[in-house]
Amino acid sequence: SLSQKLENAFKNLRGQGKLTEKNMKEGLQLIRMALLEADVNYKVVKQFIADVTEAADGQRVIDSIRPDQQIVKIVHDELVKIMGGSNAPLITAEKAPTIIMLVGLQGQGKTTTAGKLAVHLKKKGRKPLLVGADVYRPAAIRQLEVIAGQAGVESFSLGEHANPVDICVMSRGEAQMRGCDTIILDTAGRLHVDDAMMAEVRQIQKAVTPHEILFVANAMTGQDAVNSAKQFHDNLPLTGVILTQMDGDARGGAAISLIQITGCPIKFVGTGEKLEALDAFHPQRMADQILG
Amino acid sequence: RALGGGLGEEAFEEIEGVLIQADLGVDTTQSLIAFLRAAARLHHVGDTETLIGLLKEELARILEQGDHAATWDGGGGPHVTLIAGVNGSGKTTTAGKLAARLHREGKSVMLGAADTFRAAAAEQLTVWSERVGIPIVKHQEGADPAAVAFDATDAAVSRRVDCLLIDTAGRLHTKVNLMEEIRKIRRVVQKRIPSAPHEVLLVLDATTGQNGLQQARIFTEAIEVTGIVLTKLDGTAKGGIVVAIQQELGIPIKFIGVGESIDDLQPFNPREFIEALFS
Ligand SMILES: Nc1nc2c(ncn2[C@@H]2O[C@H](COP(=O)(O)OP(=O)(O)OP(=O)(O)O)[C@@H](O)[C@H]2O)c(=O)[nH]1
Ligand SMILES: Nc1nc2c(ncn2[C@@H]2O[C@H](COP(=O)(O)OP(=O)(O)OP(=O)(O)O)[C@@H](O)[C@H]2O)c(=O)[nH]1
Ligand SMILES: [Mg+2]
Ligand SMILES: [Mg+2]
Repeated sequence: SLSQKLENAFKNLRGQGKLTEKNMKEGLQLIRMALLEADVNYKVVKQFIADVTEAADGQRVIDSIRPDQQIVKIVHDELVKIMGGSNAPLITAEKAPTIIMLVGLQGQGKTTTAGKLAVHLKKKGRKPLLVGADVYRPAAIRQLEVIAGQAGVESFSLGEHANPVDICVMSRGEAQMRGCDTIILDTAGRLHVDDAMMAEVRQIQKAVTPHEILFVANAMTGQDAVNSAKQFHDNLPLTGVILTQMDGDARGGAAISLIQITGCPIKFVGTGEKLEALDAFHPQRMADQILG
Repeated sequence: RALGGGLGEEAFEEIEGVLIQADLGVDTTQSLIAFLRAAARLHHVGDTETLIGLLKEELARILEQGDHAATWDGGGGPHVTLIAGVNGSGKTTTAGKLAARLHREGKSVMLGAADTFRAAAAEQLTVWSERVGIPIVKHQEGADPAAVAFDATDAAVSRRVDCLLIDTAGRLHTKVNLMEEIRKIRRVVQKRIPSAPHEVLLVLDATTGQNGLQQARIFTEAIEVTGIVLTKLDGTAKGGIVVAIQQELGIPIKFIGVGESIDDLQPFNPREFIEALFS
């Protein structure tokens, strides 16, 4: 394990007085490898190790704890600092309906997460409307209808021959008619390099100005997380990230990239396929998981 | 220190960055860099371009191992392909594209909708079966997936179909009960046709990082994966984890997914894949 390897690397630090770039070199290399194995972005790791070196350099070797534990604590605390708040709440509009929009690459869990958010909000006494704006994927609108039924909430769409922008615009009148105070827009998965599809989400955003725009990404995403996050961030005023499939064993280093590039907090994590499987994000636990 | 001519440590660092950012992973990257250092000394390499050329050759040597060509011979009966992988990787879409490809090649094809769990899963595959114009075997949502797999295999035999493609539900390799379910699906198919499944495809999303190797390990141990379909290569992710999968497990990539339309499935071409790593 990382802690065993670090213990070995640092056992000759005792009695050296203070941590220096030189005597930390081997240990920091191990940490660098651990972060890369955890899918933290290559450039992010480079900067991170430089920051940790600076934070640790010159620190007294504390005799009461092992040097490797001291370094791990510095790294762990730096990770937690990057990942920020653990209680970033969903935005609620002053005047209903609150509009939440889910965006992201193909197959990351948007439609399922839309259902989970509906369940979450219903438990809090809200009345959500699930809106099927994916007209491309076969049976996507049907999928959302089934999920709405399972969640016990309302759903709306104009069908797969309609324009997604029109569906989203019309959903406001629909929500008002049905007394729904929250609209959850499920959009189609799209590539950040697909200009037409990125233009479509920009159009939807301009047409209905959602209060919350959540980027949905899979916890097992690798180095590419920085690329997709950057394009979505540049095209839309993102307000949060949802990290799905956290019930797997991916280390989840993509979380660092997503937070740093979008400048947004991770508001929820998906922890299963059932609609109840939506949990709060815990930076401390995530830091442990990334370090392995 | 320079290795002669213009080759310095930065050349190796630059290559390391390219490989890591292509998701090849730390271990694979380190062994490739070690190989390159030795090769550079041996061949007195003096420039980065030649160094990268050596790297591409080594990657080609790794990726060209094994049998990339999918063969569709069921030895007298239907050829059965089982399609598996984690959630959202592109299994159902791949099943549809593969069905279309085989149909275009003049084969009689049937689809089996063994995902009985996820909302509208059977409806999604049904749209694909209609696009291709082929029969589909499906049950009610909530039915036993192994029963669907068995019925589809049975139907393929009695209707003398050339190729049966069985789509299964997404499942995380960490879920013991779901891995047992896919084992059972494989068993019942084999029960109906002893030589089946003839192909077991693991569908892997190119955006997946190091976890892809663990997925391949667990799925192979459970259902003997014979090939990888690497999807979503039309994005910016490089899918480099397949190099580690080839090296460690000897599983070849058979197809790549390059889009969401019916024609967006291509046979794997190692040279093109390697060029794309460096583009
Ligand atoms: N294990 C697990 N599976 C999840 C989670 N969230 C979603 N899924 C599964 O991931 C798969 C993809 O989910 P979808 O909701 O269809 O994803 P999507 O982003 O809407 O897909 P597209 O609309 O095609 O882009 C489904 O099998 C879901 O059940 C999660 O937190 N854990
Ligand atoms: N851009 C792109 N999208 C793809 C590709 N393959 C599949 N997709 C998309 O990825 C999403 C998920 O595809 P599915 O076929 O539903 O994935 P799945 O593995 O069957 O999902 P589950 O059954 O829920 O586990 C859909 O939006 C597909 O259109 C590909 O090669 N390129
Ligand atoms: Mg969807
Ligand atoms: Mg599917």
